[in-house]
Amino acid sequence: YQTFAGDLKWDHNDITYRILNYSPDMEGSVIDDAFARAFKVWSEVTPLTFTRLYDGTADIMVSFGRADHGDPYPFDGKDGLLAHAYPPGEGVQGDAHFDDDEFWTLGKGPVVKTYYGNAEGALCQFPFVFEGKSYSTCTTEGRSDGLPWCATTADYGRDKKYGFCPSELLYTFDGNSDGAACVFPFVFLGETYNSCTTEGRSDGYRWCATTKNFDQDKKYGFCPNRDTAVIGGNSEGEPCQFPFKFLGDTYDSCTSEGRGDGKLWCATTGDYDRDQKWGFCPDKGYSLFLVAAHEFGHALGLDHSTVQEALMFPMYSYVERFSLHQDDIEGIQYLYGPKPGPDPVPPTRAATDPTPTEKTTPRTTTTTTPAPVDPSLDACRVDKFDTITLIQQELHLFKDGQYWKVTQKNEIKGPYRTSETWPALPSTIDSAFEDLLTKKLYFFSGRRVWVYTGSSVLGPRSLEKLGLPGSLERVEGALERGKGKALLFGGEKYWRLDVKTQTIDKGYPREVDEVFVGVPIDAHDVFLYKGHTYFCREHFYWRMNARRQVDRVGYIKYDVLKCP
Amino acid sequence: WCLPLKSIFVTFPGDILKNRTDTELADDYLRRFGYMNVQHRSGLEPSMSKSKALKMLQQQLGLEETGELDQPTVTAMKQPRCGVPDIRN
Repeated sequence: YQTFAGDLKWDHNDITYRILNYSPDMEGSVIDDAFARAFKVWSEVTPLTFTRLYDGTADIMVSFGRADHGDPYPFDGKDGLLAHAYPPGEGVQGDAHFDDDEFWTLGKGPVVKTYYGNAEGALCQFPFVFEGKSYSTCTTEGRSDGLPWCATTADYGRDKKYGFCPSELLYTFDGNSDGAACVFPFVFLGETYNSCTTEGRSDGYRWCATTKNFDQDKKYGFCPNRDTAVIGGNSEGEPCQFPFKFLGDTYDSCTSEGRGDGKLWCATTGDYDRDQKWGFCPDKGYSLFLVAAHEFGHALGLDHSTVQEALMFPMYSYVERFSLHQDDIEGIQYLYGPKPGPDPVPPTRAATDPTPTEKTTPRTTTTTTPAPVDPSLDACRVDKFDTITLIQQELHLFKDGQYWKVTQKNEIKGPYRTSETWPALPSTIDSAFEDLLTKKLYFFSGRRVWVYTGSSVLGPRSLEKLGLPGSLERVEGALERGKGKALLFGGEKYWRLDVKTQTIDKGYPREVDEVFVGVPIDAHDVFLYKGHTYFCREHFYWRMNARRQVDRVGYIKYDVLKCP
Repeated sequence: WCLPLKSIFVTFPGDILKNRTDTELADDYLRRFGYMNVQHRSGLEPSMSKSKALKMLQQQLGLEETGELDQPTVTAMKQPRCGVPDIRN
């Protein structure tokens, strides 16, 4: 690793950041989440904390821009330069800029979040089948209002789950219209427009008026890109037009003809030779999370590493299951030191419990329901829990050394300190389950497992002791299956644990997608709740019934926690 | 139909990335990411400095240090990357 000359670093650990604008490629909450996760990469290994500001000047100002975007280092169109950031300091120092001529995704193609419909904001499932035809993009088929939609499960006919895809007919972002939809036609400088336009702007962003007359009302917003929109060129945001003519030939799909760099492009009108309107075809895109984590490394004081596997290596490469390389950890800890251990336990409950009558109550170490840490810490504000599991018929949601409980009356209680209830556990729990026969609790963190029986603990033991492979980095989810069996999920596989013998049954591992069809194979949490199996990715869940059919996709926050 | 297609390259309007030769690409890359600047400051001959710069780049990227603009180096230069210079002067 390398640091900048003079070991530039922040002189405080409570770093602030502000997101100044958004890319049209992904919905705002998905971008917010990618940035938050990118900061977490660094806060997990240092004493640094990151707080988001919504106005004013933050230490790290995050923005998207194209080509000349206001600093001396212009971007270069699609591919090539993806982003840059400045080392810590005042003014532009510490800021991170992302090239919006890139196609920003989570690294595996368009991320299309739905609106309205009946899928409660779930992501589109591509491909999906509608009336016997397979669709790999949003479609307006079956609708007369021109609104693009998609199914959120693989078979619309079977599941009837759908939502509307991002389009200017649904909403705008940034601007001054609070997300209102475009109004067509609208008037701008006396001209009438029937679609989003880049007229009047030098940065290439497409916009529209949200009333019928911009000149009069001055209300506007930026148009989200449809999933079929081209990237860059001179038609950003427009869909490909097939077939199109190019140098006299007709093309029914994207082509690299005419280009020396092999990139696929298409025309956005039927005749390129006549109209010269074109753009690059959508591809897998670049993971905003990975690029942001790299740039934030610069913003914290790390220069480029020469270790190819390190996050701070200058070249982009997509990794499915990211973990920070030791070189990056050593670099950032050289500047800021390691993350301190668990918070010290206060000498009495008085320090954490505001109830006056309990101030003199001696602290007991045997309690299984300690006083809440800080009731203002709201489970509804947590985007992604470390793990969720059912213990004594109550859902337990773990996050960063704390946990909340959802009672059988659907009340959220907590947070409680994990270390007060289960002192041997580390702050991050990957998965957990309760063996209903013995009432033992199994907790997994990294490559270690702890078994609690009441207040006594066995472990930590390595995963290999259970017969799990050495290559398994963590157990992402655990399902109690009754009769002394539990399923342990990791990567794209799962194993069946015989809880009595503490060994893995023969015939395992098995592939997740062979048995649990229709759920994300990269789920980071799997748990049982009210007879259903939940597979979580980010703040979404896929719910599977006893017949192993996905019968619902939704938000943990709203559907399970009943957050307002 | 089995005759090789003769591709015609066109200039696309609004395309920031122009069709550049590998040498043009390398010159721009070495300058942009700090490799050439360092060499200029040492006062070496330009031809010498480019070879040295290429070696520095190849070392940084874990490539064979030939000092030549070989194919692996050109390929590496075409990879998507962060815009922060590798070498600061």
